[in-house]
Amino acid sequence: RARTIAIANQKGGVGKTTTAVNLATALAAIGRRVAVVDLDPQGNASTGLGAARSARGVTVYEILLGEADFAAAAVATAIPALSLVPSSPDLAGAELELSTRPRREFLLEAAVAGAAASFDDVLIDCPPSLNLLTINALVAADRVLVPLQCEFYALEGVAQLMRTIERVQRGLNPRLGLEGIVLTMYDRRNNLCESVAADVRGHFGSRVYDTVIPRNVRVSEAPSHGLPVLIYDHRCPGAQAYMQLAAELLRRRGEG
Amino acid sequence: RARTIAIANQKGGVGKTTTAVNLATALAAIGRRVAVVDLDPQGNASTGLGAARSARGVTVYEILLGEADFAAAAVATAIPALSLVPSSPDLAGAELELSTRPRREFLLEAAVAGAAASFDDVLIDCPPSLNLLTINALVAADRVLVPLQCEFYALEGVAQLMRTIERVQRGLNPRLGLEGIVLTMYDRRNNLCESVAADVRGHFGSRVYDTVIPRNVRVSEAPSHGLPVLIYDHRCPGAQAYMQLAAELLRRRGEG
Ligand SMILES: Nc1ncnc2c1ncn2[C@@H]1O[C@H](COP(=O)(O)OP(=O)(O)OP(=O)(O)O)[C@@H](O)[C@H]1O
Ligand SMILES: Nc1ncnc2c1ncn2[C@@H]1O[C@H](COP(=O)(O)OP(=O)(O)OP(=O)(O)O)[C@@H](O)[C@H]1O
Ligand SMILES: [Mg+2]
Ligand SMILES: [Mg+2]
Repeated sequence: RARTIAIANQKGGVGKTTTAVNLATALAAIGRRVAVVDLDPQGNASTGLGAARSARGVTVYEILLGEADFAAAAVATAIPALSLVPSSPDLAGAELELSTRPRREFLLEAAVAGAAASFDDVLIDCPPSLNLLTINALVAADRVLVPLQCEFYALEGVAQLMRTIERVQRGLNPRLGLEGIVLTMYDRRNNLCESVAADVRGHFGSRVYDTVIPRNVRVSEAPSHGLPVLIYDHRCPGAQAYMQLAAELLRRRGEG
Repeated sequence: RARTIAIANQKGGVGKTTTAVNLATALAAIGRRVAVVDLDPQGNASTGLGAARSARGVTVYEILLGEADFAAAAVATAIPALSLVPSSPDLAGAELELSTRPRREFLLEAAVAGAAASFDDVLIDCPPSLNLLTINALVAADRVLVPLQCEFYALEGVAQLMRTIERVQRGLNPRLGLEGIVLTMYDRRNNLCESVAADVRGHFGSRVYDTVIPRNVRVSEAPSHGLPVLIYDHRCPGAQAYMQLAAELLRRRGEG
């Protein structure tokens, strides 16, 4: 089985897509064969990896319908050893459409199991919701990585997210574990950031990564060039932080 | 009928809740009787208006089920003339649960029609999705206000949002109009912001408010005190901008 990480948080705008795209790029740079699955109808991860909207042939939507397998949907990106299973706007209607299918929570899991032949790591970018798409990601995954913006509203949703993860662990996917919580858009000058970060570390302890992703404008510029920030400007603080995150992730697994 | 505005954008973290809470407060400060409907399972608008999670009795969920009317769910807030219809975590399952009901897109509309007796304005805070909850808000509303963060990924989703609005206008709610687009978290020092803002104004022209909401840390501190920023720190740039937004909104309607 490829190691599969769902990148999830129902709070919007906390850095899920940015983490999926850049952590995947860092893992590929270290020599692992990586695929990003864009499970968000917005399709931001697909854009961030340079896949133009018009060029998205077979997508994750066809995988959920059982009409295509992982290999058919995975396309190369400008980054060697990094592939993408692109999003589709049709995902917006998937909740209602797939809700009556048998084993509706396992539609992605079967396809991801088939990815092991060609990939070491699969990262799934989730939409900002705890809907059927995110549940499919949690069922298909071995681990959940939770990007957490250091803001008060973002803190509020963490308990609901942890309850959902526990529910999936108890029922649909007993092997699911928490990879960790990564603090994003961290601004040292902002007292609120410091106090939210202290709260989170106090509550979750070692489940919070040491690596913190700083707020860095180069990170938000990169997607407009269809590039991960690691390629757009590898010297900037954001790119450096994502490389450290990849190293810490592998270290925590005992592979660093 | 009370004037009903849906505050919607499927992109996460663009300032929907912050705009709903603070625009509502500014309208109440000018003397209008206002209600905020929190249609997001995260319940951030409820928290931002000081409604503790344990104190949320009858919620918008009971309204959607037809078990309660608007008046039964609306509770007072610390702000005179501003009421809240609180969220419920049960909204997370509402998509699947309500999808089989007849007239599933009109569940909120009937209740909002009953709000006119007590309110001049109703503002609906939407979740980061184009799901059945957001569709219910677009059907219940007269106008849609679109908060737009000046970031590349946020720009990407606007076309999809406009298509959804047009589809609702053609079918479910012909009276729905675009109130306007408001630029949020604007940082003058950030070139990306300037170029995204120029793009948006070039494309949408006068549908973009003159008032721009600046990035201002006091805005993100206010929710941790359960207060709108207009009350937390009425002199700060964020609070001033939301007051100007309310004035511009009324001026555009010919009521200013
Ligand atoms: N470290 C950072 N520094 C500066 N900007 C950032 C950083 N991380 C993300 N951003 C920007 O913040 C915005 C939100 O990030 P992103 O889109 O990755 O979040 P998300 O959780 O995937 O959002 P959604 O909930 O809509 O899927 C984007 O415009 C992104 O470019
Ligand atoms: N003008 C501003 N200046 C600084 N911070 C802001 C501003 N507006 C909003 N924020 C902060 O940015 C974050 C995102 O804003 P908010 O939660 O209102 O967005 P949203 O669109 O409602 O998010 P979601 O998609 O999760 O519902 C919040 O932590 C909020 O406090
Ligand atoms: Mg995203
Ligand atoms: Mg919100």
